[in-house]
Amino acid sequence: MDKVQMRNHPRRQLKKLSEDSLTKQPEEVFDVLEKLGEGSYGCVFKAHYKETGEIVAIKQVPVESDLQEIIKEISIMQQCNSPHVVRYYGSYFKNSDLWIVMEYCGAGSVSDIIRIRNKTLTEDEIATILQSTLKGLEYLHFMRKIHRDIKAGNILLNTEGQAKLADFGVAGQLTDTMAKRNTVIGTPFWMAPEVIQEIGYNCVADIWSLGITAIEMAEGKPPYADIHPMRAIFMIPTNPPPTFRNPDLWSPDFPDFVSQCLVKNPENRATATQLLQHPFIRSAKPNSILKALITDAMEIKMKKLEAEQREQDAEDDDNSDEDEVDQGTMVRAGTGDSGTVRAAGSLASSLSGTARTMIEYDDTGTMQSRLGTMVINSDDEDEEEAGTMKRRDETETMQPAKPSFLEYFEQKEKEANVYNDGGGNNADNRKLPPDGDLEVVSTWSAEELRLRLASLDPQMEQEIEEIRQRYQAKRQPILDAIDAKRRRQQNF
Amino acid sequence: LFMKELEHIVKSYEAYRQALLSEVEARKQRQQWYA
Repeated sequence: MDKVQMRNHPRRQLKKLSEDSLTKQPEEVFDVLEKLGEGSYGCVFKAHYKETGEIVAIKQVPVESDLQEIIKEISIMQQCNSPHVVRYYGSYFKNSDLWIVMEYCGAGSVSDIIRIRNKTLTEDEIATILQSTLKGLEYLHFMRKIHRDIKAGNILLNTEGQAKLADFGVAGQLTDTMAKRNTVIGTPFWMAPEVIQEIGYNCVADIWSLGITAIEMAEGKPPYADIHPMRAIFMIPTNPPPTFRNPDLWSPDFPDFVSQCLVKNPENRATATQLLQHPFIRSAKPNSILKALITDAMEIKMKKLEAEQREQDAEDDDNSDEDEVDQGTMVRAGTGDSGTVRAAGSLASSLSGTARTMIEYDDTGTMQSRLGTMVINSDDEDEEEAGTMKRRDETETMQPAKPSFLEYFEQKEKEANVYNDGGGNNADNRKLPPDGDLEVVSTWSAEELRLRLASLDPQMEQEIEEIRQRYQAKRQPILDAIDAKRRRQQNF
Repeated sequence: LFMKELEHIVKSYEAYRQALLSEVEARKQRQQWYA
């Protein structure tokens, strides 16, 4: 295997925060500028590091969230020293939040760029981004670390067009005694077949996700994005590897590259080092070709913000007129006091500059935009020994926010309930035919068939939720016992 | 175990979905034939 080159950034760059900075209160050290993104983990802000004038990203995570996961994320970022991995500078505790200070990537995530321009990427742009991403993966895999959530939303670009791996919230470390992992982790559409099948996986699981990401960049969404994520999970290991919808649109090297990533048997899948030698990557153009793309995305973002600001100002003026008319000399409340969520919402939909893609709910978004990262089974070896499967969710202690794919399930369930209430659907319609007797469908009226088809997905989701809760109830006492044991060991 | 149960549920629903869709399709074809 070729030696991994430790590539150094040519420009001077912030390495870590000074000792002095770390002893002060964070608001003395940074000017927090604007919100870049928001997710189940908390919020990310752009901030100005007063000591050096540099711009950083600050992730604010409530301390009552899963600290183990946050510590793992920090630890992995701390161990990495690559221009292709987002850098970690330091952390602070502030009230009930942990502030994680990281490298700022001004152009946001690849996924955000695609969405904000409403355009997929060209083959040249994709090759350049994939080249940087592969260098990041080569570095990570050389350190025996697996990212486990490679997708366009977790590849960030700085303003120079350099791609960097971000969001190590579910990343893992392979040790000498553990050649493979068995935890089911990732975001459903990007997950490799061997991860879903729980037959053990290693670093090349990230390569499968990279292949899916390549399709995502070219077509705007990953394969199976339009179907229910749970169905996708069962289709990925069963079906042949996905390909482009229209392979004729691309030069032969690109589909060939993707086909080398999307090899179902991980033993036959190419490594990051091998893929860096693929003709599609070797002929990639320099980062500077991404400048136009980045400038375009940043201009659109700026225009959107300005338009929203104008709208907000106009609304404030209208409110002010109303106040004057209705309430005479009454002092108009400022926007900050009005408690309107609109301004915050519009800011949240601006480009994400750091570790996670923003959550953006809109009519045009597919369910993909609501999907979070799935974590079944923990990495914790104690828990693995106990043979208990782990699926983190909102009911688990110290986990403040539920994954967004569960929110999607709940939303669908609510929609179904509204539908059922409005349509006079009865409880019977929420059941499968008894004993799998599917002949009965021929006796139903057309209207009944339509209703049953419409309520199929929510019913399935409800059943899935029920078994999830059942397993959670079984697992919780074991987890509590493990936790108590671990705490005793720590005290000792 | 969880994944096995999950798989069972999804497969049952898939079969059910197929049965419903086939029935809808069969009726559509019958209607077309009568028309």
